[in-house]
Amino acid sequence: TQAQFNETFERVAAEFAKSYAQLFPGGVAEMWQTNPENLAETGIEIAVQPPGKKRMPPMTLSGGERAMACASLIFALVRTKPSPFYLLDEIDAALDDSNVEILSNTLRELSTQSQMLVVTHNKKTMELAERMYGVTMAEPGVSSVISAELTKADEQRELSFV
Amino acid sequence: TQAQFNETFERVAAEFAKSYAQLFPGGVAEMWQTNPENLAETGIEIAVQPPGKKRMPPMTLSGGERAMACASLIFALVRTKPSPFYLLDEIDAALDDSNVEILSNTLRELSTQSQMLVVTHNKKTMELAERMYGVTMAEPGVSSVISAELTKADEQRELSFV
Amino acid sequence: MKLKKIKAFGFKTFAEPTTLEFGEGITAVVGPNGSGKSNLVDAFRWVLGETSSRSLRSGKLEDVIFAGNEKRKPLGLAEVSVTFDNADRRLPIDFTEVEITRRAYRAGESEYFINRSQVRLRDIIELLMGTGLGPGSYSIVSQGQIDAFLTSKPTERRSLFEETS
Amino acid sequence: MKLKKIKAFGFKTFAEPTTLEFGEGITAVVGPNGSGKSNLVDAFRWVLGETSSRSLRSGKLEDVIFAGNEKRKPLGLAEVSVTFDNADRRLPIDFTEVEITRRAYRAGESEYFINRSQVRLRDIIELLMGTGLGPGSYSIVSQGQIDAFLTSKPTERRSLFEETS
Ligand SMILES: Nc1ncnc2c1ncn2[C@@H]1O[C@H](COP(=O)(O)OP(=O)(O)OP(=O)(O)O)[C@@H](O)[C@H]1O
Ligand SMILES: Nc1ncnc2c1ncn2[C@@H]1O[C@H](COP(=O)(O)OP(=O)(O)OP(=O)(O)O)[C@@H](O)[C@H]1O
Ligand SMILES: [Mg+2]
Ligand SMILES: [Mg+2]
Repeated sequence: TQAQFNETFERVAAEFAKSYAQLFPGGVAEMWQTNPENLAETGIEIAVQPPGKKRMPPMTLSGGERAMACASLIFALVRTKPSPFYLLDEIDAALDDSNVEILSNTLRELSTQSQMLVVTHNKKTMELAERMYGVTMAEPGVSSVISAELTKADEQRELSFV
Repeated sequence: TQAQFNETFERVAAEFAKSYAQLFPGGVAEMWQTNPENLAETGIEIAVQPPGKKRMPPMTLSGGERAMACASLIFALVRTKPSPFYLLDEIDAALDDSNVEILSNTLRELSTQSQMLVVTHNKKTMELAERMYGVTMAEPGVSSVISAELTKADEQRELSFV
Repeated sequence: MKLKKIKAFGFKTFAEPTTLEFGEGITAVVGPNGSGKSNLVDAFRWVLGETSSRSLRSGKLEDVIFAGNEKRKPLGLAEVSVTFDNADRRLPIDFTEVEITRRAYRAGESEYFINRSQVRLRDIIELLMGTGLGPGSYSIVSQGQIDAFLTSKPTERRSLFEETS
Repeated sequence: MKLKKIKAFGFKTFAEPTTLEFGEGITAVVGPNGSGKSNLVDAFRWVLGETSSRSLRSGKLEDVIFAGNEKRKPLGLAEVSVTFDNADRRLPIDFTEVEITRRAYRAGESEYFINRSQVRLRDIIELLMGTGLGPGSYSIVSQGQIDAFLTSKPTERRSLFEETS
């Protein structure tokens, strides 16, 4: 229903703005409906302004900036409409080391209430995990999965097969 | 003209198949026109079969497999219709360490005849470079560029600002 | 509601029966390009009722069945089962453990099961409604899709959002 | 034909005059997210005659002019110059060194120059024809576009290929 959609939307939008500002102090992110009275025709506009920069159309944002803005939106959804688990496939691909760190810290915090499956090539993201599965193709075309409890001693060895 | 297009196409398609098979021994890549008689209506079909795997539609290929197949196509174009320089923006983003190595070796080989500007976050890709420019934002919103001749002694220090 | 495990056999590159178990917190999945990590994500989408060939990176239904390799012949069947701990009854069904299974044969349609009883696709969708799971769920972010919301048009964003709420 | 250097001033985040020099082989460009690396690639596209707002990641023409930040006001002009060594006369023009410049003012259209003489956009396009440079050139691969050829439809691939040959 229209009222329900608008109410959910407002809560998520508020949390989105809060999430982004927390991750990027001085930064501003906003989301609004173009036509809140008309559910059939409304669109969702979004504006992101990284700290110290001018507000520009989203298409001008860099790959890493877009990924972090969208990650903030996911975090907002996790906080307002939590799902029991999340599958995140290489969401860190475009990030520099500093943003990987920021993302990791938030994933760690949210993982206390939701389970997360994170596909990654990034060593720092791997360090977050309680457990790790290695997917390899000893035989071409056939996946084989090895499990690894990620202990400090093992870490070097686990990371060597990637 | 139709004949010219077809002739160029055939040369590039042959080089593409050769390139891919060289990078991935046992792998097969092919490119063909759906309608070579009719330039206005023809499309280009492409099929890539990584070593030991079954030939599958391109949409089933993984992110890294697609990137390497397209890199092979670029290499084929470099060898058939060379351009004086190439600008490659984060083409290594989806690659695992082994594919970054394969890509690097080919870029090094091609860079003897063409200049290349490579934007990257990947330390191994950086090691390829004769020179490096660091783009930073000491003042938010304003790019500032520092140049760095990449020497072995410097390498640690250069990589620390990324 | 907690995810306990997933089992895949005959689905894409899972030519051998493959089981992954999950616990609290973060599970990392790593490995070389093309090894099957995103195929595992596709298995989750598929067993939870996804039918969009674009989301499954698969041309037609039977493309999710293991197509063989140089040594092995294609398989005739793909099956994925996902098991949840439902002690909190977040899934509206009176079972402490809930196993959702999807099976596809080459010549046929998909078959769906809840705790080994055959059901229809709409029963799966209905079961998952309100949990934030199921087709179009924002809780599964495919490779390359992290910035989809930002790069879409305003009306496309609205449909993405609707599937969430 | 060899690329010698590029100078950008007032283009996107290049609020200060910025020059990069090139030599043989590989030049790496590195730095944090959002610092301006892809903007540098856009500067190359722009000065070589690109007009597609999608390729330039820019809504309208004046969006490529530095929009200011918290401390600085917007600039009124963007200018990019790229300089080539043309000893081999691969560019069909009788100069050993060729500098292509593009300038845009907020209220106006773009202006183009070859070695400081004003020309029209079509003169730039004609000059570059046959070198594999210019709008749509395959020699510039934008961020996220490496697999564009593979993920496009067959007819889209054809137009991508045509711009190459
Ligand atoms: N039905 C099928 N039968 C056999 N192989 C298949 C089938 N469907 C997909 N594949 C293969 O699975 C491979 C892709 O696997 P996947 O996308 O999971 O890789 P990945 O581990 O995510 O790699 P990356 O790190 O590059 O993203 C492709 O080589 C594809 O051809
Ligand atoms: N006309 C302009 N004026 C001021 N800032 C601009 C202008 N156009 C783009 N920008 C800003 O430039 C930034 C993007 O820069 P760019 O895409 O070059 O980053 P990048 O270094 O490639 O980062 P990444 O590693 O994430 O890809 C955005 O913050 C955007 O708002
Ligand atoms: Mg993948
Ligand atoms: Mg970039």
